[in-house]
Amino acid sequence: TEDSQEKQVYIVYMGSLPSRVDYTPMSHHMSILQEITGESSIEGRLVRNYKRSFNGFAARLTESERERVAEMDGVVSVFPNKKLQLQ
Amino acid sequence: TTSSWDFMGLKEGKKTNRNPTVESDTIIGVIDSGITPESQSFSDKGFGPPPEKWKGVCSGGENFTCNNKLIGARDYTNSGTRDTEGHGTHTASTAAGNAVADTSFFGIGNGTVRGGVPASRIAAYKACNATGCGMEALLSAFDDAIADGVDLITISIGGESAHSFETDSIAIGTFHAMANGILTVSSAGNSGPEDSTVCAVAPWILTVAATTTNRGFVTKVVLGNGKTLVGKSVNAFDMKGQKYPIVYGKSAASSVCEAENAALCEPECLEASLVKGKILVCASTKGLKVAESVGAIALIFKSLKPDVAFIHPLPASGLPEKDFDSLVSYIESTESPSAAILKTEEIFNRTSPLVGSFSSRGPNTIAVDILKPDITAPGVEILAAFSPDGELSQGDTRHVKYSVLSGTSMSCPHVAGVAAYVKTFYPKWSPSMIQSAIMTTAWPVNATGTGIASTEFAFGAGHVDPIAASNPGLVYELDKTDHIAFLCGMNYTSKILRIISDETVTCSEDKEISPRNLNYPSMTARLSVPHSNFTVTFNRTLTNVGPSSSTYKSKVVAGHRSNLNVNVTPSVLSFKEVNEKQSFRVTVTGSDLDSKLPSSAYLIWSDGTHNVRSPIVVYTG
Repeated sequence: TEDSQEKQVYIVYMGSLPSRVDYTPMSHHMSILQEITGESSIEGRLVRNYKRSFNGFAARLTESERERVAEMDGVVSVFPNKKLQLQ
Repeated sequence: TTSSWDFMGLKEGKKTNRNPTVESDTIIGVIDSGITPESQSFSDKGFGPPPEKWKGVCSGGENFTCNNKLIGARDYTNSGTRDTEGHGTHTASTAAGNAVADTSFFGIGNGTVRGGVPASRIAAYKACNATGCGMEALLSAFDDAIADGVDLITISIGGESAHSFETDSIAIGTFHAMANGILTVSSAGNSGPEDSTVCAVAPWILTVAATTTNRGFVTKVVLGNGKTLVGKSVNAFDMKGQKYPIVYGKSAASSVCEAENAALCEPECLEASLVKGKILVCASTKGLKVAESVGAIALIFKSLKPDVAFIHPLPASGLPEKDFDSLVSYIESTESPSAAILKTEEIFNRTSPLVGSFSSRGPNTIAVDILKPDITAPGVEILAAFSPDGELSQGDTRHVKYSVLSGTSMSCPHVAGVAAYVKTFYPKWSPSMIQSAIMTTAWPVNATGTGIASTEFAFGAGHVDPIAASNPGLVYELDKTDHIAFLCGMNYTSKILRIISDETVTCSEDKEISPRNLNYPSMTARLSVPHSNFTVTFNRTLTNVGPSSSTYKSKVVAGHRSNLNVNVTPSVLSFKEVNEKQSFRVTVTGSDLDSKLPSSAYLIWSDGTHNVRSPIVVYTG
């Protein structure tokens, strides 16, 4: 049933990059995605990593996956990717 | 741009005091629809290698080459950084384009086009294409721009309304830019003149409304009876003054439409045989899409935005309602009505600056005690570089290197250019110091209109003044800690704020962390219910960035619909050294606020040379 749910791109915002030296954002993002989706390969799920100036990622998630990510420690917000316009 | 910098007093060449070495070391990050690397506005003639601090790349895709002026390019649209819209080329050149002489749009607006800081470098981050700008792409652009080492970011992108900070990609990206010492300048939005439409509302963003300059464009319509109507458009088509028969849409209705729909020139509503070879007259802008398909040679339409001239794919002029009604009367009272549409003329706008009808208005719907927009700048009929691949208007087959655009997108890079200009004199200044310098030195805007469209909710602190901003005397400083305290006051939890800042945060219950007490260069209070009598206070601290020994006296002047009593304690601030800080409290009392319009006053700290001016706005509703 999880697979049949419609997926959309959500942005997972995780605040500042932790200053501890052993933190690797991409590994953390992938482990979150693997834990949430239960899939060992998250190809096709991960849209973007934010890892140079702040922490987070964008991924294709179902609504229930979105809810689970939002509950995780270290996650500030999860919100749908929308289109903005040139002004 | 060919006139707006002169309008603001930032003259060309030696007439303006500049710091060319630092200007050349300043990098402006432009998050937009890409850029046209071959444009003369971005030629690197006379430029040395990029500043050593630059950590970015040129990753613009095929057939895209950077140079010592355009030092960086990244793409988040999978189409390369080349600008096929024209928008990103326009905004980048407005902020930091080279001076290029004898530039015009088919002869219209001729002059030397230039950006605010022509010696500065540009890094282009393409996050938008014809379908818009994905929030995920925008965040990537911020993630890279901050790490690449840009000094300022300009972003002329937004939605139709504001989002809460934690779900707003621009608020998030700009927060981290601020935390890294980078000021972001953003457009206010184009959803005006309705209230509560401003979309960039965080206090760590410098939000810009759009106003006219003293140069305007008009397109005259000369009727067969000799009467001339003055319309708006950017019409480069020269019909040599010849008059052609005119036909009102409702007189050319096809058999499948009511006359009312034909009057609006709805699609499928016009009979081509009755329009062919004539000037079509439409009671809406819908005629712009159908005029050519039914054989019209030109178009006169009733304009929804009669204060702004747009480019159209055929000879056209947009009339305000009163003049349009006059035209219809002429048509209906004349057996063979005719008219000529003339080529666009430049006029001297005596009433400028006026806020564009499209420019989004406050109040701020997220942080209700922060005035937004912050400032206004030229954003109406701006001639700047364009992409030859871009479409000038829907269905337009012409291709140009310079074009005329209007929007808060156009005003935003003007303020980014000013911010860069200020930063050339004070390279170590924080984002908030630059923002304060720009806001407290703004020209008062003459709000002659009525309603919310002509209050501080339209223009913020006033119109940007580049020269005055480079010598503000005093500034209101803010750092990341202040913004975190502000977010505490916005009811974000300590736990969330610790993650956002990667610092220990303890939000206190103290009233002093009220958002109203953020050390912002404007002072705003929303009263939740209409009060017959009210008292609000604002705590502020000023930093001396002028002469070491100086004494400033406070003065309060009335704003619009001012029924505010303002008391400032202490009323005199004496500084003995540079960077010294002095605090004061503003107490505002009053009664019977207007339920729809804000009341305002201005606090001015003056030492006789510097006038440090802040709007005080109280509103309800």
